[in-house]
Amino acid sequence: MKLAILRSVRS
Amino acid sequence: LDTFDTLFADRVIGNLLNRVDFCTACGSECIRCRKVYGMEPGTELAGIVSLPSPMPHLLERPVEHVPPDIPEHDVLLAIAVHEQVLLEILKQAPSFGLRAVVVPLETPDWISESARAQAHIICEDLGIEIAFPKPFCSFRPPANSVLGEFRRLFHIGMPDVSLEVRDRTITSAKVSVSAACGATYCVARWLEGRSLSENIELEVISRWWHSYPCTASMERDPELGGETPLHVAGQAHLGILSPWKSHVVDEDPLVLSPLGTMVQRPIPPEENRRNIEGAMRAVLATLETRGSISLEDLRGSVAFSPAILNMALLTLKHQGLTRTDGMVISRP
Repeated sequence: MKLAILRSVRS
Repeated sequence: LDTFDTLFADRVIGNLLNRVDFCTACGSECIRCRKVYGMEPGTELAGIVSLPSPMPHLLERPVEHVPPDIPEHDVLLAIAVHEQVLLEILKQAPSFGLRAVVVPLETPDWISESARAQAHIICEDLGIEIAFPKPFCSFRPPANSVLGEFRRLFHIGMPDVSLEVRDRTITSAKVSVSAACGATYCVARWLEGRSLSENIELEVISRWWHSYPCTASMERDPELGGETPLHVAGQAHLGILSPWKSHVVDEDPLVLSPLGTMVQRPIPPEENRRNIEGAMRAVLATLETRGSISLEDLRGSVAFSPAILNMALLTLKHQGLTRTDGMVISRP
């Protein structure tokens, strides 16, 4: 099972 | 501009990858308790896709903000991202092979109610499972679902710890599922060797879960029956003991009062101080914006019980931070 993580990073 | 939480995702990623120096909760007492755990065979972190923060509150063309580098994957874990971009990605889900989505809400405002409704519709049309656990450690989907398989294989969601007990002493505490931030490993480590006869709810579970620390929101939420996500996370960890101490998890919010009516279950004493401090902050914040306020208006504008609010007001007055004139509260 493949997991992708979507997140926010401070730009 | 909206800013988005970036820390929780870092904790979840650190926990999933089980980096050696990831957890520092026990300081010099670290026994590298996490080294016996690892990723299951057949599981893979296909990619970490980042959106910038802050971003404009309203995007005119959200599709233009979908990152080009999204890899093929079965499950998407979307942590505190812009909801319009998330919806666009969900619409494109078939091109990634997506089968299930988890959108954890450590704070109620990580996604709006309307976006949640839209996400449900998109996913239903595409045959994709979606969950919005609030907080993440309340995530316990049916075992035979894709989401259930995800919780089991990646070991994150509502905590599940197998305890071995001999003569009422916990001889082993093995984590099957941890809170996504990793707190459950720390709690389990300190449960080993302790007796079920001790107050391990407070001395071990609450203590280590709190000091890890849990970062779930302290905002009361009607969807949680007026509880805070933080409280729900704490209950999820106390549930580790439920096979052994069946009274620990009591989810019925109403109890029979001595007068024969059903009333809200009283708040456990150890939470009172925290709630009073929260109410004090809320009162000061209110006075910041409006100078003075009547007790009646204050009761309507902050979500604390009258008893907690009264204690907060007395404490504030005692500390000289507020002044009361009849029923009107103001700054000194």
